[in-house]
Amino acid sequence: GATPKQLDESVLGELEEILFTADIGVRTAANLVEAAREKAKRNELSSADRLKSVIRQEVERIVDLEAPKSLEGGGPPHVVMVVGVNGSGKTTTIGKLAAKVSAQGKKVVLAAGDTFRAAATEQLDVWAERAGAELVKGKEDADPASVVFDAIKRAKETGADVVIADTAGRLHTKAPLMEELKKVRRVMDKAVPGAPHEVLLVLDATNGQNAIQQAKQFQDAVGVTGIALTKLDGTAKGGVIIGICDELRIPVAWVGVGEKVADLRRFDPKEFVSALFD
Amino acid sequence: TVSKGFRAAKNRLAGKTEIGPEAVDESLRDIRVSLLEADVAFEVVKKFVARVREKAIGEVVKTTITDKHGRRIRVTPSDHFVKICHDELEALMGPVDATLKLKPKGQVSGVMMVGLQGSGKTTTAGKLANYFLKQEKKPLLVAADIYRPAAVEQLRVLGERLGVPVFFEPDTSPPELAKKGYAAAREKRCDVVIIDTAGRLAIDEQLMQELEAIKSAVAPDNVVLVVDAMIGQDSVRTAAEFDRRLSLDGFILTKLDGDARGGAALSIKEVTGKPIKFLGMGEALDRLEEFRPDGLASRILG
Ligand SMILES: Nc1nc2c(ncn2[C@@H]2O[C@H](COP(=O)(O)OP(=O)(O)OP(=O)(O)O)[C@@H](O)[C@H]2O)c(=O)[nH]1
Ligand SMILES: Nc1nc2c(ncn2[C@@H]2O[C@H](COP(=O)(O)OP(=O)(O)OP(=O)(O)O)[C@@H](O)[C@H]2O)c(=O)[nH]1
Ligand SMILES: [Mg+2]
Ligand SMILES: [Mg+2]
Repeated sequence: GATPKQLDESVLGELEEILFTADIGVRTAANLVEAAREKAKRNELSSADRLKSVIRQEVERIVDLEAPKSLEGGGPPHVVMVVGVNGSGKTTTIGKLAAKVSAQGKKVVLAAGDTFRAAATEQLDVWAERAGAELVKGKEDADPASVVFDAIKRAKETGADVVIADTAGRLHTKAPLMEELKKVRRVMDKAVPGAPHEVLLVLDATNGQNAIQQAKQFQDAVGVTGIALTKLDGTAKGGVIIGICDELRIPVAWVGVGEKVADLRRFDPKEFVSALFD
Repeated sequence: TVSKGFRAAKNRLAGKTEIGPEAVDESLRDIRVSLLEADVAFEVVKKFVARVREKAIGEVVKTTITDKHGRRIRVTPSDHFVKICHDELEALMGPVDATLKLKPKGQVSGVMMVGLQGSGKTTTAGKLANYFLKQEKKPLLVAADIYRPAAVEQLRVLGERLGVPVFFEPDTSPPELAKKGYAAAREKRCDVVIIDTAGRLAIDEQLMQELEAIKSAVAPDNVVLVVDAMIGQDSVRTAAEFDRRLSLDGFILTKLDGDARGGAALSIKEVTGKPIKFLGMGEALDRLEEFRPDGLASRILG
């Protein structure tokens, strides 16, 4: 019959396929397999199911980071900055978050901080209405920082509990755009010392390994407190966040599962692992 | 930036005067890492590595090759191996076919944009309108995304910037909008209709049927899948399903102005056989390039 070592190799091959097709990435997959091998050696496990279960536990351990409270704790107002690359789902996620705040009976102000893209403000306006939030916007091509400043000012005037600032999508490789984001952050701190209390990086679950670069660059530029992983209602598994949690220690706070206002849930490590392996 | 995988492969072979099968296999393991890190689909990486192995085992021991101009040149085994990888990747992504199918003069041609949420369809519709203007054509845009907040407004703003008409009517289904868009094009003597559709999941049965309905309503000459270059392993599932349901004419890969390696380019071509027509290289409406495989091949290999 097959020796334990032989069984390991074919099992590892099957596990590799699961891990890689979930966008887990070469280095993270190698780390996981290594950790599983260590445990396997100590406990003499070599069956396929046992190895798979060890890797599952390891993934769950990695992504189960202490997630800071979202949408509360700072100010008032508690200021949330939402950032990410183009098309990741920032504006839609803000609409969903605003609805959650309104549902708690709290008041939320949205800042139309994307003053660049065609109809960005109009899009956020629809979401503000759906979520029962007030929208503060500027003129076309206004300075994003000034719109955000005005929104925070308005929130303080009206006793709002939360401010959520939308920003234009930007590729992390564009230095002037990352500088613009840093400026928005500085202006938030001027408006409310300590703001932003929360910086959410919106990551598209269909992204591959580039998501890791995104997380690194946005973290370096403005400091990311949590990730909103969107489009998990599709066939993509979002495996890149395992490496992000492991290397950068940034927790996933929210998960987007659709295009409607209610399609946003808290990240659940067990659900994530089960969707990945089952 | 050179990825570890490809550089490791080159270093492994550097300085050798001949390369046996084991050295090739070791180098192929490095290439495999590089391609997976570049987001090439797992099954496509397997196929690619098998193909390169077949070529390399036979040829890499040679120290002179004939280049594409027919000249005999000396190469190191390492350079030759690298060349095989490069050539094989370029061959898999080609041939170059950046042309869209257009009807003869006087008739209305169509381009239908489809794809996942946020991939860049609306922006690319604007870029294509700009592209056609430069070719002295008269484009018309159809705003058939009736779901996303301010989607019609977004397309209207782009049309206005270009001086291109945008067709939309409230309370009208997307297939009906496409039909009426063609009628509007004929009325305005436009010769190419570009239909922007809502982003959707390939597994959304109802929305995929909507695309089939638009296609059967107006039979657009081109159905183009717009793909975000940052996409990971999902590229194969998505491309295969859109192709199966709509029989795509080609792809446009967007957001290549970032640092995504763009391995999806290889995956989608390999899995569907359909060509990449254009590359999106920025948010501005003039940032559209015709596809050439050589630049992308280097980027994917690292
Ligand atoms: N299926 C699905 N679609 C989503 C989800 N979140 C956002 N979307 C869709 O993704 C597309 C892009 O969303 P936006 O909110 O405009 O993304 P954005 O990051 O604000 O885009 P830019 O501002 O242009 O950078 C829209 O079609 C959304 O409906 C999600 O969780 N699931
Ligand atoms: N940097 C860069 N951004 C791009 C490119 N193409 C599109 N974008 C941006 O990507 C974001 C999404 O573009 P859209 O055109 O709204 O995408 P879409 O596919 O129509 O989105 P949905 O209709 O929601 O599915 C916007 O911020 C665009 O400006 C590109 O080639 N490079
Ligand atoms: Mg937005
Ligand atoms: Mg669109």
